[in-house]
Amino acid sequence: MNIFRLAGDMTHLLSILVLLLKIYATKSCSGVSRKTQELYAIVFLARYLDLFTDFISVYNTFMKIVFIASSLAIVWCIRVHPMVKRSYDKDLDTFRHYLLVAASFLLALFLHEKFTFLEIFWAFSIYLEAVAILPQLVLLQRSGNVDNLTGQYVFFLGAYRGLYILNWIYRYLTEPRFTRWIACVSGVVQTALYADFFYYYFISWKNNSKLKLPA
Amino acid sequence: EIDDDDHDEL
Repeated sequence: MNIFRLAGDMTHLLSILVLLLKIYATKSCSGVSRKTQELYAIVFLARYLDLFTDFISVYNTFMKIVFIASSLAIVWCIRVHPMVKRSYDKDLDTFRHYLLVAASFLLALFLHEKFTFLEIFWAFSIYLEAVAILPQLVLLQRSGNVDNLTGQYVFFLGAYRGLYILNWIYRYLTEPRFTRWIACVSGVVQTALYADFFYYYFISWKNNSKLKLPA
Repeated sequence: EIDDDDHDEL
């Protein structure tokens, strides 16, 4: 474990806490893409299939359980909780996210570290996470003004994988046999998808103005 | 000992 990866995991956890706070405090999920939340639930379920078989550390197991439980809880809130469900922007959240699932799984069948059930689902989860934010970014562009907590949620979610890139650089420089091309390339693509969001987020922070993504 | 293909990252 290095400081970049720990900072990345804490930023990821923070993004989830900010989203939970937004939904709990405002009893609303306006501006939040249910489809992105569903994709993230699939990402965690596919990536942590080894939750009970491979013990890495207490921290690792604890965080996996937190990520799985929180992503399922958020999807449940948006789908089932009567007050939250009412505020879901159904007609704005129209990205065909099942195509992202199909494409990621197809890619994982061809590009993986080992042709085993766990490794294919792990690669699938890496590819899917790289594109999981797309429905959310499209929703933000369509819904015009973005409330602070939703903007902070997306910012921290994008920043966490950026910190992981620093972690991979650090591990590549300090560990002799460290090569994680699948995670690294996907992580760069994932962070690059946030580029324009980061730009507008920075502008809104600098001008102390409302975050607005151009349509 | 974590061998290489163990995904030790989240």
